[in-house]
Amino acid sequence: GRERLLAAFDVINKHFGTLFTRLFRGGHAHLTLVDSDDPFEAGLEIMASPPGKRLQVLSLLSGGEQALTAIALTMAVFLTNPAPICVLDEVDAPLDDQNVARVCDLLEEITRGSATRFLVVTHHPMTMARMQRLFGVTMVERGISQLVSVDFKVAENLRAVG
Amino acid sequence: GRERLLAAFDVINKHFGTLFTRLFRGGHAHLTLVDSDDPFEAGLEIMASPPGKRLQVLSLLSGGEQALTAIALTMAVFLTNPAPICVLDEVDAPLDDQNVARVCDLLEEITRGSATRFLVVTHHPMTMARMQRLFGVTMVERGISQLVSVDFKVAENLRAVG
Amino acid sequence: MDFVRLRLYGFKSFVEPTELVIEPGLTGIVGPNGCGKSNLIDGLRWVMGETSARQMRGREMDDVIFGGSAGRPLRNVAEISLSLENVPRDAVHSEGGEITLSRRIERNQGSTYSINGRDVRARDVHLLFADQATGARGTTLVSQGGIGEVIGAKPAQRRALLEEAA
Amino acid sequence: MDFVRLRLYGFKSFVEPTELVIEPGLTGIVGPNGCGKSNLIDGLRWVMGETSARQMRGREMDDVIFGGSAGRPLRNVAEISLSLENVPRDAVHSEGGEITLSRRIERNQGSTYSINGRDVRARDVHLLFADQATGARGTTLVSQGGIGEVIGAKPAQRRALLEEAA
Ligand SMILES: Nc1ncnc2c1ncn2[C@@H]1O[C@H](COP(=O)(O)OP(=O)(O)OP(=O)(O)O)[C@@H](O)[C@H]1O
Ligand SMILES: Nc1ncnc2c1ncn2[C@@H]1O[C@H](COP(=O)(O)OP(=O)(O)OP(=O)(O)O)[C@@H](O)[C@H]1O
Ligand SMILES: [Mg+2]
Ligand SMILES: [Mg+2]
Repeated sequence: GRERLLAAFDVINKHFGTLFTRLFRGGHAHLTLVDSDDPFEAGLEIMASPPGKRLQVLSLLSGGEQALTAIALTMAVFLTNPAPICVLDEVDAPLDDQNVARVCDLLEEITRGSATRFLVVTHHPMTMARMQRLFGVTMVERGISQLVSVDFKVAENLRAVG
Repeated sequence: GRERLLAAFDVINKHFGTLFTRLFRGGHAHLTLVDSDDPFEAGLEIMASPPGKRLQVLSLLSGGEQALTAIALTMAVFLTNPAPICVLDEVDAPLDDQNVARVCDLLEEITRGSATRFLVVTHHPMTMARMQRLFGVTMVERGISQLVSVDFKVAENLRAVG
Repeated sequence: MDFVRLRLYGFKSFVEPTELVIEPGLTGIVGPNGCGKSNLIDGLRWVMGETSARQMRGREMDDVIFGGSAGRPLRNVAEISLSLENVPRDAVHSEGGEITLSRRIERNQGSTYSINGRDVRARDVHLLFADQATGARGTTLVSQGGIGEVIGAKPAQRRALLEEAA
Repeated sequence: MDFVRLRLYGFKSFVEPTELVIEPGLTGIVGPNGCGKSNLIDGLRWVMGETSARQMRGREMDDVIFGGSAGRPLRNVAEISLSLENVPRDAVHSEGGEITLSRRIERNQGSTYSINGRDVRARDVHLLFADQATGARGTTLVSQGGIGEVIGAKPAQRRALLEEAA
């Protein structure tokens, strides 16, 4: 029990640090166990410091920096113990274009090496363009959802006319 | 005291219903006073139903629909008692392009008729293009913010290179 | 274990039978505000055993059943099924490594689960996914607006992350 | 009352003196993630009398003072001033309808307000804005992620909306 948990902590922590530095192109981040010496009782604290900035309270990070940090952590958990499916519902909403591109780079790399399935809900044209396939959800009849498989050009219009 | 509050309620409610129907191009919404007959004690409930959908619990509305409903309410309060300044920090983040355009139409109309000042923080190119002037915040030196006035073309680049 | 197909019928705004084929790699889901993208994700979480109506963004679990629209009456039944392949040999009622997990809810009657047509308990469903580092509350199922939650949470609330990865 | 200019010095990431001219109509604020856009908005709320460090996204109010960067040491003082025109005649220390409201904080010493160079109390600042349907917690100052709050709030929590508009 305890050894397994501590071993998992070490692996997640390593992945988290690496992914954070990759997404932020610098800086550093790590996890610490707090509030108890017993891994079964302890809580998980996140320390994150973007490049060129001092280490500080997480709440002072910007909306986009917090989202990017959380994406690094979520993917660290995934890499530690790969789940059969991963769903990301508009995680790119607070991100600027540069960070959207970096997240897509990461997702492409993670899926290249595994059979894992990712469902990515997005409004962002850059994210759409990086998907291997696209499904559109429309409400041709008001209040009734319909699922259609679309190619990229159609999706662009789907976004535009609503 | 009570009359003023009830009168304000009527005005906000009317504005809210009108703005909701405008932003959603249909449907209807209204406010009700709940939990007490005394306007000083009562709470404010929001009833909203997008076009073609049944009236239901607010929490079942989508992320974008909730944001649009909240924008209608915020602007209803503003129209009832115009504040000297209005700040909107990335309220367009959950919206699709069609709704971004509708919100910008509304903001343009509200500012056309008054001397009110609006500060609109955004990452969305459509919203940027509808502003009368743009300020860019950059961190040329890491960790140090600098404010520069930009024209639209420069802002596009600012978004892109981060 | 591979997730290969999700079928919805009468669930939220998916009143018509709808099938989402899930293939390896990156599948994008797009569409205007309020069209049903997050409802689809709710459907996946629901069939995987979600017990909280709040997580389904409703007040009570019956809120997941199609509640009607301007043009159609409400329904009283919703059903979702999830097809899985390469499931572990010892998984309950698995046939040749393939499973179709279904959940059906009837208004005012609660919901029932079945695997390959045979009734199972909610516990069986939870166990099926627990061994695969996933489940209705899995860390890698990030709902809309949920990405920032891990940042705002208290250290004790983040423990689940660790346990899932172990 | 018109808001015409905001000046920051030593506040959060704005360690250098910075001036934002505020003109009528729509002014957009753009820039990459983490560059300081929301800090600017926090600055406006802070000079208008915000008392909660949490609303400033910190743990204590000293967190609004520049905390240093890789290349620069931390500061111990932060100051923001807001220039207002066409203020009501009876507003405190107003000269010809113009006011410059300032707030200054020193590490471990708390903060002080002044209007046109003369010390005033926090109460005076709150009164100045209360008559103008605005203030540090005004409904029309929507912080990042704050637009959905009014939807998720309980009916009693939405009362402030009504009182502000009255
Ligand atoms: N039980 C139900 N019956 C019918 N319609 C429902 C039911 N539950 C939710 N809905 C409808 O589903 C819509 C919300 O869908 P959903 O949250 O999936 O949108 P979305 O595509 O994610 O949009 P966004 O881009 O704004 O996040 C609401 O408009 C609501 O009316
Ligand atoms: N007291 C302080 N001293 C120095 N830097 C600070 C201080 N407080 C916050 N910061 C820095 O400000 C940055 C956040 O800025 P802000 O929230 O304004 O970004 P933003 O432009 O709104 O970004 P986004 O587009 O992601 O919302 C953080 O990276 C943080 O390091
Ligand atoms: Mg959604
Ligand atoms: Mg921000």
